[in-house]
Amino acid sequence: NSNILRKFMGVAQHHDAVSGTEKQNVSDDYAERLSIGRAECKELVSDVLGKLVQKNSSVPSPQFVFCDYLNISVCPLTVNNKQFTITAYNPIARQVTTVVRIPVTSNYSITGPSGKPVTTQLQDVSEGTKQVRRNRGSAPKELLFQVTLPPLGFQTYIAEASQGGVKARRHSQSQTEAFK
Amino acid sequence: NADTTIENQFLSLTFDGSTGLLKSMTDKKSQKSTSVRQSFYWYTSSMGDLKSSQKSGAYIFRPLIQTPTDLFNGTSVGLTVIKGPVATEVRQQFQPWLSQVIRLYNNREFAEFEWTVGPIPIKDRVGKEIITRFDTDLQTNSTFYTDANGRQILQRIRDHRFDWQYNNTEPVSGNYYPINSRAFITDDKMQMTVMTDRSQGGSSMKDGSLEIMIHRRTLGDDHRGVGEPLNETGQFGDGLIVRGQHFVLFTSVDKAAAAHRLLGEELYMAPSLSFSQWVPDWA
Repeated sequence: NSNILRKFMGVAQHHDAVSGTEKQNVSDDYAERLSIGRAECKELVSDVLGKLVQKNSSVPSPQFVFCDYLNISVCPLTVNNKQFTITAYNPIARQVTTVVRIPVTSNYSITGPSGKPVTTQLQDVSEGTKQVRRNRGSAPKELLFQVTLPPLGFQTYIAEASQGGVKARRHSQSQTEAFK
Repeated sequence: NADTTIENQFLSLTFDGSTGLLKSMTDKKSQKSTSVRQSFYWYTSSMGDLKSSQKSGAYIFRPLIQTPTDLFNGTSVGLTVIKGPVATEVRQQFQPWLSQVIRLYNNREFAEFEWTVGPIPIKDRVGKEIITRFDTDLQTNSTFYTDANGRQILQRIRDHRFDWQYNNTEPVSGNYYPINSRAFITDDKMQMTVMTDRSQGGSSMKDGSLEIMIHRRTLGDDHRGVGEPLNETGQFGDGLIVRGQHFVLFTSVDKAAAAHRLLGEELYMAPSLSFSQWVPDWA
């Protein structure tokens, strides 16, 4: 089913889909098709990434998940686990540095690809985010850190929940100044 | 009531101490500043008038009144500032259904404006078309620029067409153009470029100003074929909430093209994130 997203993207090239001038039930149908195609595509990318990151072929390759609602700080995997990895793939043919923002419930330390700790910023999610995500989750905080990605490649960062001690000191808690 | 300034290596943004609105923007490399008032406004969707029965809808943007209403409540947007080692952000609340976060990241040239809009209230039975607008003191001489499918940047001149004599019957929507990835205004020295995360429409209705439509909810069918108003009610039945981002560059004119071309590529092909519970042995 690896070409299913391509088929549905093809359907969505109709001029009404591009401009948003379709009827609501047609819009819902486009959304459903794209969602199905995207789910298939995510599975495929997860398989590929799992094979690429695997260092030892005798153990099963890991499964990767994608969080569709990261823009509203919703990601069950990062909220419900004390330890997880973040893999960022860069599709551009030059090095890219960007900031990753993940929803969390407490403080985490992030270890970069070189094994060194990465500077992070832990802050409360905005009121706008709390309002917009409604029943999709309740992570009260988000963790920000910078990632540097190679051209057409990926890097894996490791997150571990830290509870005081050395790991907690690596973090810089953000300062909030409420003016009004 | 003191003004608040946030900055990184490239930009400095100042917010008005009493209103909390963006007040000025400085390019730290050239040390050039511009006053900027950024706020949100709404146009009333036309349901037809004596001049024409044309309604505003999915195909047609036709405001009833040519001056948009400010969504700033007139007192304060309740500015909250968060400073950290990775990013500095300010949070603004314009209406119960309209908020914005403005971020400056370390070593990134742009300011990120993340707006969350909706559900657009329609209890008053009035369709609304929401815009964000940047009003600067750049001397733009009726000229602004938008891109065509992210490729060629086209010059637009207010109330003017290059190919025919323009009879302006719709003062606002007649000056609206598609923005697929970026729009900018410029004078001889400085340029303000707004990169979008999706295709939108926009214009410059007065010199130094750039407006972009970010959300619409209309109550009439525009009779162009769709047969229904543009009034999606969404999962919860009360209307859609949209969240999107504008990436704003303020640079000298000679640096502007390189800045928006590189950023445009990064936005179009953004890194994809995936997560796993697996933690490798070599960790």
